[in-house]
Amino acid sequence: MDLSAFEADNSRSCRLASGIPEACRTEACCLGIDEAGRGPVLGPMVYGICFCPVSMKQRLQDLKVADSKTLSEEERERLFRKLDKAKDFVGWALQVLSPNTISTSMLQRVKYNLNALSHDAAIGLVQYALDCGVQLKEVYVDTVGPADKYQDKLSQRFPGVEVTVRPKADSLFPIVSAASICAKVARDHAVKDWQFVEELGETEMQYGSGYPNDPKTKAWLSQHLDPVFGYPQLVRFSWSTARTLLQSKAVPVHWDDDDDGEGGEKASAAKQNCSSVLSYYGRKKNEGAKRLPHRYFTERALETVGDL
Amino acid sequence: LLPCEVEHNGPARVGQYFSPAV
Amino acid sequence: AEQWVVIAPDSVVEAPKKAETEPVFIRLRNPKTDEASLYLLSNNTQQLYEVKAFKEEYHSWFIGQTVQHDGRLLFITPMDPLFLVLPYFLKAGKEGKFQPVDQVVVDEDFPCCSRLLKCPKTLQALCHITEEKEIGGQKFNRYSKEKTLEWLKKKVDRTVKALKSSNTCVGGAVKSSTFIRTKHNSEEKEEDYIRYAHGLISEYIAEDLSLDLHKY
Repeated sequence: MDLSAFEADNSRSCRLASGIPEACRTEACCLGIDEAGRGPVLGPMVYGICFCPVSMKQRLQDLKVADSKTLSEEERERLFRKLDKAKDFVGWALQVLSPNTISTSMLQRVKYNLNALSHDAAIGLVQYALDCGVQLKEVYVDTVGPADKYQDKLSQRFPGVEVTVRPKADSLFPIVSAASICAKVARDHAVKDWQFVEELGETEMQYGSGYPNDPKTKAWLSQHLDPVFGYPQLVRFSWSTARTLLQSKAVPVHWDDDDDGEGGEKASAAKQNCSSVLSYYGRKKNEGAKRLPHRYFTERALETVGDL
Repeated sequence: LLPCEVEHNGPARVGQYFSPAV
Repeated sequence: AEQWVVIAPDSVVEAPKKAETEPVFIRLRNPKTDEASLYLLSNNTQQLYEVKAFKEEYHSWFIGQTVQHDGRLLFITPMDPLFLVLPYFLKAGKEGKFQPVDQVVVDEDFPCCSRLLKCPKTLQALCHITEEKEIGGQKFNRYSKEKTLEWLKKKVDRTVKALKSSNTCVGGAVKSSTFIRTKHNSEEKEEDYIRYAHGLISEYIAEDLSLDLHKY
């Protein structure tokens, strides 16, 4: 699988796709959607679609792409090669969501959470297939959030397409399983061949499963935490695992908008420091107050230095 | 000049993590 | 921290001829606040500079391969040493006596103040704020309010010129300092400039003198 488009800048998200089989442009097709790498604290999340003519579902089943979750990395690789060779009737496309995109989306001021990100990735891929001329009739997808709401959303978005949202769709529908293999293989490659834009020298890539509760992953996170800069972009710094480690082991960093929208101690302290409106009326006592600096200096944030 | 306050004085791997651009 | 980020004139950092003539930071009595403030004497005490800091919240520096918590940017600018010497003459002037200058410029809390007298400009300029007598080859000085006010007025006039040429907003309206008008703002009157300049000069003198200058 050629991930060079993603590797060129792995801080950004990227779409990769196979060619479109001619049969998919002329016959009614089914399309499966699945994801890989939702839970890990490292690496991208990949959304994948796989599509083929409805009439060729049996051929797909014969490729034995089912039960992808039970497969080893090598077995998935082998099945992907099978799918890739079946390019006369199977097409695929992937949306690789970089860990940086996931983190910044989740942390930006107007929050863009993981479910919304997932929905949009899936919708984007389906639209891509339609735009490429795939004659889409059926879409099968695993649940992301409440199944009925997701099904309604997709059905409204793609009228005329029969949408089926089911938990564990990858074990029910071979086309979803095929999508799952594409997504997982892409994620495996992306992580194994990760190019660190941070010049860290030889970086140990033995991070275990990448899941937050894996001791090997936790050890890797501890070893690769820079006290000032935090983590390399491989890490999803919006994950609570990463944030907790940063809070305990990295140096404190304060931003102008630290209190915005987060309530908490500083906001309530600020409220306590507010003067009563009544204090602005009435005669003020002569407090022997210090002479205020001239506005020339205050407007320019300049002040006298007492000591270095 | 950074738009944040870093509570630290000392070495930092600026060249490795920080890529200035005009 | 052992380093700071500073903008300073070349004259400050010009290589000194001897180690003992390197520029030095000193703490002296601020003529406005009476508290300690930081100043700098250039190599061989040729010139006095004041130290101001650009300071906003939430700043730090990357300097090479280090991070510096202190996010201030220091500005070092030349300053007339007479402003720092004047408070001592004001105080001594209450006695009404002529005194040698090295007996006037004395401060228990800031013994470095005597170094101001080594600045060539200081002794040359004393005549602007004092009356002078010479007896037996020795000079004696006594504070003169009239001379001081005249000297301060010249400072205000120069400041007005500088404000105009730098297009500084001195009017009552609030305007961003980065906002540049294409047309000259005719609403800013001469009085606004003088008021503003008086305020700036008052940053370097005691309150009573500032009030006297305002009347003058």
